[in-house]
Amino acid sequence: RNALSLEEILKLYNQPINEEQAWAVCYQCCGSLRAQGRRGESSKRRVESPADIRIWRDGAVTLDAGGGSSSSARSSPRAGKSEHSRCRETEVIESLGIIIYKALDYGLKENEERELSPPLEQLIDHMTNTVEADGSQDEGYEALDECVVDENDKEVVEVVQSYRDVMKLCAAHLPTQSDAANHYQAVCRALFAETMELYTFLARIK
Amino acid sequence: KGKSLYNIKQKHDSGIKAKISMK
Repeated sequence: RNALSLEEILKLYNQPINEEQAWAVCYQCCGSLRAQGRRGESSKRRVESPADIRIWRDGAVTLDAGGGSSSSARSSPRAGKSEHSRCRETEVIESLGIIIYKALDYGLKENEERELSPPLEQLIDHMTNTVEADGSQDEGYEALDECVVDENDKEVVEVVQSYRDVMKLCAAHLPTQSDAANHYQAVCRALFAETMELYTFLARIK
Repeated sequence: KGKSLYNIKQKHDSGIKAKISMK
């Protein structure tokens, strides 16, 4: 197998993902969505369940257009703009944030709440409270938006409007931001490898 | 159940879990 869905991973471990995995899946998923946007293939669709998120052997993370959602919602990426399931980038980000939170909350009771580190809670809060761009925004648009920097010159994202903003927030979580791509890919690669190891072990026992 | 690797607290009305469950 070359990929596992986040749902399979959660069910196999029967426990929530850890925080670093949450950061990594957010970063890698937004990275692939952004790349799709640049190639003009973005079929923007809300993430409906963990089954829609696919973690690949090489550490890539993609949204599975047809994963679990009913065939009526599925349509080819080439479908026209008017098709009902298309939605804005911010809606995809919001739905991703919700699913990632649910993966962090997996197995907890309704009245229990997991204590998240403030930066991760802030990331999810930002993702689930996105702000509509003023129309100039489209995916892959590399506008030099005026950005805020903190005292040690680190770029601070205050509102999330694009996949790029999510990636910036995830990168800011690391000691060396420039290492974000390698680091988060390695985390997802390890998540896939460890899960496959467990999967094979359990299959052998069965 | 083994010791979990994270802390669990009582769900709070103004917490992120409540906000997300309303979405």
